Formats: sequence, structure tokens, C-alpha cells
Amino acid sequence: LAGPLWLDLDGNAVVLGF
Amino acid sequence: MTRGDEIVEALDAALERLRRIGYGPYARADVSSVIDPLGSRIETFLRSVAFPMSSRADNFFTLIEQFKSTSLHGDRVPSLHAMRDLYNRSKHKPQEPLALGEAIRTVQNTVVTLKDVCALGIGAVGTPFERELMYHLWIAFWDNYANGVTEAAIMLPSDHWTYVGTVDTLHMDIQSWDALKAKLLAHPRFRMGKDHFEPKVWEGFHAGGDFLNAGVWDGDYGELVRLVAPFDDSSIGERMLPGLARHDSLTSIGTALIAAMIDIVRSSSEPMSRDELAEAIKTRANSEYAMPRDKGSVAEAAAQIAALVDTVPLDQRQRLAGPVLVL
Repeated sequence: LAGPLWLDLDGNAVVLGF
Repeated sequence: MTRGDEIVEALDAALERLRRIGYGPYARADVSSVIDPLGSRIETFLRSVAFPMSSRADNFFTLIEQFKSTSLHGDRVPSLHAMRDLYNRSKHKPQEPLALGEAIRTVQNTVVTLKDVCALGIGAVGTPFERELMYHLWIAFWDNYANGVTEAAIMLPSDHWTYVGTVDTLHMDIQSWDALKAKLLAHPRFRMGKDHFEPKVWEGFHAGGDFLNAGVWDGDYGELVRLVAPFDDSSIGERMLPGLARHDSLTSIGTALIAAMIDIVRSSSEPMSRDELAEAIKTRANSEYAMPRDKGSVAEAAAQIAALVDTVPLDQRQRLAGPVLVL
């Protein structure tokens, strides 16, 4: 994929980016 | 606070406003000013929170009907239809009266029902509200008369020299505009026209050829794409711009697939294999986000996203949010 794809397991925060 | 708690709180606040209207003489418009935004909010809640896997063809009526296949008590469904009726009458039938007492009773019953809906734990009703990603997006349209095509660009404000970063570009037949415009204008999260932009941004839109119009969207990313997607014709991009069609853009593919994946993980807590997840993502991206599934780059991206989601414990998946747009 062109963009960064990540999971940020910061405490309860789980985000998926592009 | 969960997304379920949030809607219940919004209803309680609306109820309080309705009660206060009764402290003196009132006009129909006073009741409408509470019911119109509330009805729209409930519909969005059903679509994106209670039933994240609903189809873009679903409407307020069919969304409510979906409760018949849940364990919600059968007596509760009519109260939601009563709310929908009240909302439709308020918004579309200005000649019909709107009694305050009826509005209060209907909203009271809806509060009771939505509390029960929250207890069902379906969809994403139990996920934390603060995780909701809102975007302030611009969507602009340009005509290409020679090819009979309208181009729609979804953009994120930025400090780039053009002031925008393009997230996704869709192409449609030039005849689609009237229908799409009506659909966008009917949505409470959309506002169209020059007044909503800084002059330099609006001038920038004009620099891009036969500029048609532009609007501002404040809300969920996927919901905006789902509004425009039914008008997208992938063959146009392919024909006009070989190698530059939507399904050749990794940003377009990534955002469509991630939006589809979020819908899927929020609607189901059933375990899925990596392959099943990749297939489900491609299917939903195709049906709801107009992303062709038979392209190699789409399959590759779906496999990558499925592999990433696979690393998240099952009980955490409903908390996923995205796409996070970083330009």
C-alpha cells in the first residue's frame, strides 16, 4: 500500500491508518 | 461513554428541549427544529452503529425492520417506526400539524427502545464514542464536456500550496450530477457552495478546468464515499486515464478497503480466517465503496489489511477505527 498502515495499541486506542 | 450511550444522551437532551417548548406558545417550526436533526441522527446511528453492514440501498424503514432479526422485543419496533413517521412528517409534510405532546411521547418511547438496543450489544453500540473519527472534508466536482464525464474529488484541507490533499477521485457520467446533488443536499452533514470555503480555496477549484461546484462534509469518511459511490463508473477512469483510474490509486484502494473492513469488524464478533476476511473486505468494498474486486492491486491490499487485522485479538476488533487519513 502507498500509505502507512498501522495499528496503534496505545492503551485502549486501536487505530488503523493509511 | 459508548456510542450507544451517546445516542441515548442526545435523545434525552432533545426531550428536555421539547418539554421547554411547552412552557409557552409554540409554532410547528419549534417542534421541527428538534425533530429534524434528531430523526436524521437516529437514522445515521442505525446505519453506521447498530447495523454497520447495512447496504447503501437501506433506508430508515428497512434499517428499523432489521431489528426483527435481533432479540429486540417485538413491541419496540413500532416505537421506532413512530419516530420515523414523526420525522418524515416534520421534514416533508409542512402542511400537516406537529403536536408537541405527540412529539414528546414519541421521543420518550424511542429513548426506552434505544436503551434496549444498547443492551443488545449489536454492531458497534458498545464501542467508545470518543474513538469516532470525524473528518472535515471537501468534495469538489469538475465537468469534462469532451468526454461527457464529471470528476468528483474528495479532499482533506492541508497546508500544501493548493491548500488541499486529494484522498479519492471518482468518475461518473455527466448526467449524474442532478441526482447526486440532490442526495448530498438532503444529507445534514453536507453543505454546498462558495460560502463554505475561503476565497483562495474556491479560486483554486476554478483553476482546475470546468469547475462545477463544491461542498463541505463534516462526518464519517466512509459515509461520504458511500453517498457518491453509486454514481461511480470505473470504466470511465480506465478509458480516459489509463493507469490513473481509481483502482490504480493505492490511496483510493486503501481507504475504500479499510472503510469496508471497519464495517465488517464492527458488525461481527465471529472469528474469521485471514482469507475469509480478505474476501469479505473485497466484497463489501465492491458493493458499497465502488472498488472493483477483480484487480490485482485490490486483492493484494485486501490481503495486507486482513493480515493486519488478524493480529488484533477478536474482542478488540470492534474498537478499530479508520481510515486515518494522513496526507
